[in-house]
Amino acid sequence: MERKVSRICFASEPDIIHFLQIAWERTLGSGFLITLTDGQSAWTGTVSESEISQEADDMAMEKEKYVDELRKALASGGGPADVYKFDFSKESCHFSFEKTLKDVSFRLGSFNLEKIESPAEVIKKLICDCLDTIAENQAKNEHLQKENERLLRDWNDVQGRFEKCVSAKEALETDLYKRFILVLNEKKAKIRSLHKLLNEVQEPERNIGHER
Amino acid sequence: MERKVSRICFASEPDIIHFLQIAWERTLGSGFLITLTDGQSAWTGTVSESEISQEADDMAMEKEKYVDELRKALASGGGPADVYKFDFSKESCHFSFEKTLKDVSFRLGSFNLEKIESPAEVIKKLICDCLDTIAENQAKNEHLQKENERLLRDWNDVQGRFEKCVSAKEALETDLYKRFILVLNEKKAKIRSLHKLLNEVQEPERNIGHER
Amino acid sequence: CPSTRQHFAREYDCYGDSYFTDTDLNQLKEVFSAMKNPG
Repeated sequence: MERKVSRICFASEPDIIHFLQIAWERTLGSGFLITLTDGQSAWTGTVSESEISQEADDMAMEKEKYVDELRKALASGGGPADVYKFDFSKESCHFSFEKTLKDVSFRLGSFNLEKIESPAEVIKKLICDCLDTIAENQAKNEHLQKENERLLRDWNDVQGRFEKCVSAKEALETDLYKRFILVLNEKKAKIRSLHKLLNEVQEPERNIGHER
Repeated sequence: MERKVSRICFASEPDIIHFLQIAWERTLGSGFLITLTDGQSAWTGTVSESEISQEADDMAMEKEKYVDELRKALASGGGPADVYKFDFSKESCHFSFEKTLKDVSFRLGSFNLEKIESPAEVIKKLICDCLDTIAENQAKNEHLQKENERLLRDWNDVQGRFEKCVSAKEALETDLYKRFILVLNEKKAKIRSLHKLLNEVQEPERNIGHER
Repeated sequence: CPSTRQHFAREYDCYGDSYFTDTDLNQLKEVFSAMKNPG
């Protein structure tokens, strides 16, 4: 089950922090549980998939888009303070929220909640959920840190091998040319000596020819 | 300020979860604040550096070692369930904890707490601290995730360049040998033709020599 | 013996490469690998 706790303030009590927990199984759009607490009292409610669809229809909004708005408003830490506004009546247990866009506010949704008889248990559950999230994040953090160190080691390793390959390539070229030059010069020396021999052999013949 | 919230149970009420928050400035050994809550009531207390030193002395334990034990017991999520035991008397507001080692339990420390008049604020503060920790961890995780993606991209980049260098080195060797062979064989053809010419020139001379 | 030495000196250079027979990849690699570290 996915859970998200946000800090929110109500328009009617802007200095008092409340906590809103949304919990859902598969997707937010398939329905969710709401828990609201001020640290002393607690209220809960359920929003079904059909209620979400109905709300989207009433607003002439595509369901997916509406669910995205719900996520931003209720399950993203309360959203930017000046975008989403919340209100709650402790008398009627009616929770509502709206979105403000370019100074125009429009109602985004509302639910009826029920007051919990034993709020301490709900509050404890909420704190436990927070601690579980902290533990999960820390485990993920440690895993990512190890991955990070491994990737850095791998990068250093392959960078080292790349630099060695570049040096080896340069050294290979130099070395092969050196060897080639030595062998080639042997052939040139042989050609020079054969030319010389040929000249020596052909010289007397030219002299004989001249004499004749 | 460093903060740590743990879930603990008391020996006198093993099925009831309580939350213990420890907060300290520089180091745990320089003193810390304790907050205890059952989701409904809350108690706080302060432990000073001198009290910690005194406790360590009483136990004939090095202060560093004692602080380490405090960290494991109070600021590590409650520690393994069978190692650290906690107890709290709501009447006397006396909090104590002990360590069990090989079936032997010994007292690790105890503090006097004070009951809070308005527990809701303390509970809200504790939940806020949890949410802050969650947000910090998530930001850290996102940063590590980005770092990992960057390192992976860099690794792929260098690995690609390394593979290209290996191929280029092999291609260079092949290419150089081809060129060397062509040039050398040209020289050998020249040597063969000069040698043949020399033989042809030297042959009549040898015949003349034989006739003489 | 001297005559063998003379024969090889006529046929091969001091690195073992033939003056007369065309070389190929394997032979040239063999010649290069037998050469001491060229200065």
